[in-house]
Amino acid sequence: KAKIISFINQKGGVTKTTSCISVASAMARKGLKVLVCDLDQQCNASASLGVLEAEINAYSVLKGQCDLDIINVTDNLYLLPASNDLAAFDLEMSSEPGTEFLLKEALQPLKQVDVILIDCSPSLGLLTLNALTASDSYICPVLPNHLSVAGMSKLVEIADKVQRRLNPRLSLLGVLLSQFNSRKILHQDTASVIKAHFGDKLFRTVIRENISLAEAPSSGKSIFDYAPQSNGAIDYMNLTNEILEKLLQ
Amino acid sequence: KAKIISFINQKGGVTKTTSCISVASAMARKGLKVLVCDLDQQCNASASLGVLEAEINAYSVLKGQCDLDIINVTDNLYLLPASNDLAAFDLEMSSEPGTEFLLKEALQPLKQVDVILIDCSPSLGLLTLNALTASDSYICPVLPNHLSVAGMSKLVEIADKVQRRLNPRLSLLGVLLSQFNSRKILHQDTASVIKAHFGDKLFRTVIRENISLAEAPSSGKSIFDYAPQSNGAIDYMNLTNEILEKLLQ
Ligand SMILES: Nc1ncnc2c1ncn2[C@@H]1O[C@H](COP(=O)(O)OP(=O)(O)OP(=O)(O)O)[C@@H](O)[C@H]1O
Ligand SMILES: Nc1ncnc2c1ncn2[C@@H]1O[C@H](COP(=O)(O)OP(=O)(O)OP(=O)(O)O)[C@@H](O)[C@H]1O
Ligand SMILES: [Mg+2]
Ligand SMILES: [Mg+2]
Repeated sequence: KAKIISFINQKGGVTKTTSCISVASAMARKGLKVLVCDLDQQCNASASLGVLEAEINAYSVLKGQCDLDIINVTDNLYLLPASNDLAAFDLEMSSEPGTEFLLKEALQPLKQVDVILIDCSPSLGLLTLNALTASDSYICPVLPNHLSVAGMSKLVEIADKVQRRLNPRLSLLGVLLSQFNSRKILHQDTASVIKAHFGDKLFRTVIRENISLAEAPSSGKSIFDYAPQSNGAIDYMNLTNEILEKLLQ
Repeated sequence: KAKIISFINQKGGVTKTTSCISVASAMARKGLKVLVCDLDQQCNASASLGVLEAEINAYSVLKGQCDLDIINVTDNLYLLPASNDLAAFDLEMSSEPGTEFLLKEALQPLKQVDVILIDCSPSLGLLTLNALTASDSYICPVLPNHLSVAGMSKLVEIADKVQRRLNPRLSLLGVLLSQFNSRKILHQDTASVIKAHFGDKLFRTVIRENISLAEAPSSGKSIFDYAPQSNGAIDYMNLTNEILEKLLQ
């Protein structure tokens, strides 16, 4: 059975998508079979992996309009693409009994992958609840500034409710400090606030500010193919090693 | 009657909140009476203006639980704070007839302000539709990278539908390029793509990358009080001048 990890933070622009596809690419290079599940109506993860429109997508699968079928993007890397239609999911499915379990149910039959990484939209709505309910653990990327840190307690509060009521195995895999620049005092200060609050839940690996990570998505390539020597590639490979260490404990 | 402008982009982290409160502060310093209306459940605009919890907030007003009452934050600057409860708004109000008009209705009785600036969450849901329906115009902040630019056509498509069906006076006031660093090739490239697509809808003023803007929110001060000589203060004052120019045409 595949290990399922969600990248979640209702704060926007904190590198959920960048982290999800970079870790997926690193795992695929290590020989693991990885599925990226794009639950964000913006379709950023799908576009970054070079897939724009697909008939079989997270919306049509969750709505039961078609059976799950995944796209083989590159060696060992698969994608269940998003669709703009996901914007309607919360309203359409709010009265469906056990609506938080739809993703878990949809991913159940999947046999051919080792890990499933879920990219979420900047929200704590029904789709994100589906991700938390289907996941073994979640990763919370955060930028080293006050507005990013402000909402984290709300996320942990919601995740704890999901763990209590819907998914007893759910745990916080870690908080990931991203776009970090050690020369900026604000970044140092905020990092120590997060460290004091989350302790060893804060990943040792920090993702440094690195323009290659912002450039890679338009090439349709992972950071490892686009700029293999970059800080981005080094940091995300270190992070992936740290994630695999935690998963194997 | 107050001029109403919304800061909207479903892409996360593109400086909607920073732009909304910085322009509001600049307008207040020029002697205009300005209301910041925080429609984001994250409450970032409210927190940046030093207000955490308030009984009379955007949620309780929209739900008709209490009459509109605004907080006087500093000279000429007022706030209708957000609340975490806004997260439930879309589901709770989806079957209310004319639900997109609730904000317009709630702001109608306001007599004592000249301008209302609305901060939105990273979404195109019901609250954002309320903002578009209540507004004379909207501003779309964007970062100079591919993932930020990708969703802009969807935003314009939704705004056009609101203009056709719910609010004939709605127009795009401008696209704002933010966190711009002229030394980065990606930023120059993306800026020319946006310029080619939006023409003179792109504000002449560009907001440069400036750490003071990320530091200011924790001080509860505007950029003009926190770092008056900073690039952030200069750029947002120039932007405000450009906005006022457009409003007076
Ligand atoms: N380490 C980094 N250094 C510099 N830029 C980065 C880095 N990581 C990501 N970026 C850029 O920052 C922007 C925000 O990242 P991303 O879109 O992954 O965040 P997100 O949390 O998925 O956003 P949303 O909330 O909209 O889903 C992207 O344009 C990305 O290219
Ligand atoms: N010009 C700038 N230079 C550097 N940092 C900035 C600048 N403008 C804003 N920031 C920082 O970037 C982060 C994102 O900005 P902000 O929170 O205003 O975006 P947003 O679009 O409101 O995000 P959300 O989608 O979560 O509502 C904030 O932490 C802010 O402090
Ligand atoms: Mg994303
Ligand atoms: Mg915001």
